Order: sequence, then C-alpha cells, then structure tokens
Amino acid sequence: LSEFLPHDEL
Amino acid sequence: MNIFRLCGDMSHLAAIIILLLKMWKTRSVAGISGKSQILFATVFTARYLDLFTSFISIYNTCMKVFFIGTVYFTIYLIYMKFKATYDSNHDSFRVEFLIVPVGGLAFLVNHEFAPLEIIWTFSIYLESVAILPQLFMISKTGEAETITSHYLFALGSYRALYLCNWIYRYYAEGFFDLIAVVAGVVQTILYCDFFYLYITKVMKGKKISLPA
Repeated sequence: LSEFLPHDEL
Repeated sequence: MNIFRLCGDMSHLAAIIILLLKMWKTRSVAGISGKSQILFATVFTARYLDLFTSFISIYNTCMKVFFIGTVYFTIYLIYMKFKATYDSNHDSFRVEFLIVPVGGLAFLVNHEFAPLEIIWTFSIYLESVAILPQLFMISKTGEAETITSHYLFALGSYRALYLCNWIYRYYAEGFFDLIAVVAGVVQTILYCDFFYLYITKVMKGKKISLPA
C-alpha cells in the first residue's frame, strides 16, 4: 500500500 | 474537532438513525432508493479503507465502523428483509451515469496519483452525487413521507455544516482541501431545492408532494 495522505474527516 | 464538524457528524449520524427507525418501525422501505444506499455503501467502503492503514482517534474509528455497518444493514433491509415493500419501478436512476464520470474524474483530478488516494477521491466525488437516485425517485413518485424528508434534511445539513467546518479550519488551522470543498459545495447545492421544500412545507406540518 502506498503512502496515504491523512484524511482526518469522515 | 470544532463545533461545525461535530454538528455535521451528529447530523449525519441522526440521518442514518432516522432512516433505520423509519424502516424498522413501519416494516417498510417504501420511498427509499436502494440505489442511493448502494452508492453510499460504495462511498463508505472506498473512503474508510484507511481504517487499515492509519489510526486517527477512537471517535473516528467508531464512526467509520458505524457508518459502514449501518449502510450495509440498510441495504439488507431494502433488498432482502423488506424487499416486498421496495418500489423498484420508481428507483430507475441509471447509476452508471454517475459511477463512470466520477471514476474518470478521480483518476484525473486528485491530490496524489496513488491507489488509495484515488479511491479516497472517488469516494468524495461519488458522495457528492450519491443522493441523486433518491431525489429522482421523489420527483418520479411526486411525494415523500415526512420521515423520509427528515432523513434527507439531516443528510443534507451534514455536508452544509462541513462547509462551515472547512471555512473555520481554513482560518484557524490553515487547512484547505480543495477536492473536499468543491465536492462538498456541489453536494450541498443538490439539496437546495429540497431544503426549500422542507422549510416551506414539512416545517409547517405538510408533507412534500410535487405537482404532477
């Protein structure tokens, strides 16, 4: 799995 | 977390609970678009793949698990348990006209050309239009039960409150996610016509019924 940008919202 | 974000999430949660209660209490899924629910299941599944890759908070994880669990339960109620009450004739929106362009757009316009990021972007774009089969169904039948109207109002308010959250976060934290904001604006605009009907009719105790 590649680096995933943080998405802190739902 | 800020007040807009919290209210948005609670509104989203309320929408899901209202829909489940409507179906469970009336033992019927009449007036509910199974296609919209399948699109929402696709949205949640695609977006919350990060449950496996990153931990943000207990709150975040619980909400994601709840959203995924309830949307699949909703689909089970529509297509299996209360199938006899499902109005498939009026749920005739062609979802491929949404999925294909949205998939293409996610490939072309994203923050990073990486598999999970493209899937996340796809979920954001798809969510913005996922309610269209439901709105199409209401326009076809010309009416919506009051409880269904409450569901739609809560669901539409959720993204509108997120817009406030993003404005707040831009000024307070310098946070700005163009993809989420543009999709959120589109999503909220799609509800405007419904919001108008809700305020002018449902809030005055009338049911939504459109002229034939």
